[in-house]
Amino acid sequence: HHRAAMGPEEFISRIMEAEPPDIYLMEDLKKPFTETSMMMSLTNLADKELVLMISWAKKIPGFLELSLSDQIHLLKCCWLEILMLGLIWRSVDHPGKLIFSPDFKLNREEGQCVEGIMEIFDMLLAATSRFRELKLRREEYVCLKAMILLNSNLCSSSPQTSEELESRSKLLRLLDSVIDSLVWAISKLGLTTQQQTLRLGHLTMLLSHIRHVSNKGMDHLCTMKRKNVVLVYDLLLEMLDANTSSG
Amino acid sequence: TSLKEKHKILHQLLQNSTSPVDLA
Repeated sequence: HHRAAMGPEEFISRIMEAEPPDIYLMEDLKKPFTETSMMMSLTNLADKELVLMISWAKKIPGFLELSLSDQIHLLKCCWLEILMLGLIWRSVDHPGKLIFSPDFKLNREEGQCVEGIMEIFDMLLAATSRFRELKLRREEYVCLKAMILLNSNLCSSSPQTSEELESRSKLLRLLDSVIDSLVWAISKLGLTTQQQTLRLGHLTMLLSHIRHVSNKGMDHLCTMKRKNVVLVYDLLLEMLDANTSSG
Repeated sequence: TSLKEKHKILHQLLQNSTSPVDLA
């Protein structure tokens, strides 16, 4: 009920406040990387970021009002997309580099030491360039991230019980709030109505690219884990197993 | 396996009222 009274400005301000702090890898990086050392650094960082991602999701107005099962399903469907959008945002002002954290920055070429990762790095760099061209604003970025989370599991099996139906309807209302907020953020940029519509289209279309890279990244991580290149543990393992077992 | 058992850490972090930063 309180959400009905919350306008886009307040919604954006709440999700801006929910933004996680910078996360540091805090490891002595021994260069040149080996396949294992790079994969271990990437997965260690992802594991730390995942813990803060749960905290972030909980601060999105209305998220905790969804059923616990919806909360779990949404997070397990989108975690890598969220990590990738964060990476893109950190890297947007650093052409040719991927800023995984303030103390873990990689050039495209450094991806050579991990089999199959260069292709993923290139897709991430291409998405970053596109966001750079569009001059993505922080307000828009936080809306896109919330959109990824709330949209991640929308086309799965239809709700059966009344609790599931109620949660589903709350989820749809929440998505409306996020879309309203993104539209509002775009409206503040001094564009014509047509330019605003086009910008909304371009930004949301980029989300399908991020979903695609995330799927590639998921396959890659599963391969690395299967080949014992990297040990995956803790929350990341739980999320990954969740992902592989659900197909 | 129930969702709760399958996603023990995730479940715990979602339900816990203390900051996950502390748990990390």
